[in-house]
Amino acid sequence: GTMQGRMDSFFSIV
Amino acid sequence: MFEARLVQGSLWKKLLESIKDLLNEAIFDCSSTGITLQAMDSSHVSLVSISMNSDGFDTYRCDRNLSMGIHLPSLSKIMKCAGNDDIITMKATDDADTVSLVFESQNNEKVSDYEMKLIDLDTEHLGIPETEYSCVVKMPSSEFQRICRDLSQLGDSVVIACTKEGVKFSASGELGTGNIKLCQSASTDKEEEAVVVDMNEAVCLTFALRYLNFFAKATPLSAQVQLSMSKDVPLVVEYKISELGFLRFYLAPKIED
Repeated sequence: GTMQGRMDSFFSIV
Repeated sequence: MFEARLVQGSLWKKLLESIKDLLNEAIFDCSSTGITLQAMDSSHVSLVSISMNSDGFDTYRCDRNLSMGIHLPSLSKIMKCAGNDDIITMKATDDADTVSLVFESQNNEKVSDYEMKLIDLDTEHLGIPETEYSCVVKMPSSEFQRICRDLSQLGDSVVIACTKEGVKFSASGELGTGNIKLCQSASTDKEEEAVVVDMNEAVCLTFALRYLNFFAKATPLSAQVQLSMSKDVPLVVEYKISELGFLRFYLAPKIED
């Protein structure tokens, strides 16, 4: 199956 | 003092309609170069990025950088009070806790002004690296909206497979499967109707249709939409805002469990 990714796991918080 | 006047005020109305169901609140960062906004939805699955250049406004003044925290459904309600042909001016004084909106009819016979309270917001800002995407697809925005809507009948997710021949959108669920294939346009006489694929490497990614349907609410902003994709990074769905700038939606892909 697939799991929804989250934005903060791809781009870092600045 | 901050003041931004836009003769084509309907762009503000369309912009708010595009984001108000995805975001509840956001900060409008105003500086001498223009207005920007970056915000994630509450579940942190998608991100909205807006950039409006000062040059695109008919009058623009921003003496000091200003961060306006705005409750978007409230601003959307007020923008609905503007006529489609109205000229819209947004104003705020330095250190203000309100923003003023002035709507003028084209013939200048009706002028409405509204004042809205600003809110205190602490938001996280994401650093989005400049990326070379494996595939960039330009297509009519109405076609993209239609595809997302149609495939939502079949399932919650869409698989977007892009090759140099074209782009294929697929969904499946309990009732069956659906595939929609768009081929690259042979001629580009009508730029707005063209499908253009710029591919370095074929990609196949899975995304939640629920979010793509939210993004497609921006369709009235632009005749074309641009999808930028690379393996294992968020999809970028970009709508140009006339001469002003852009509205970009980023969506984290679904990943194998």
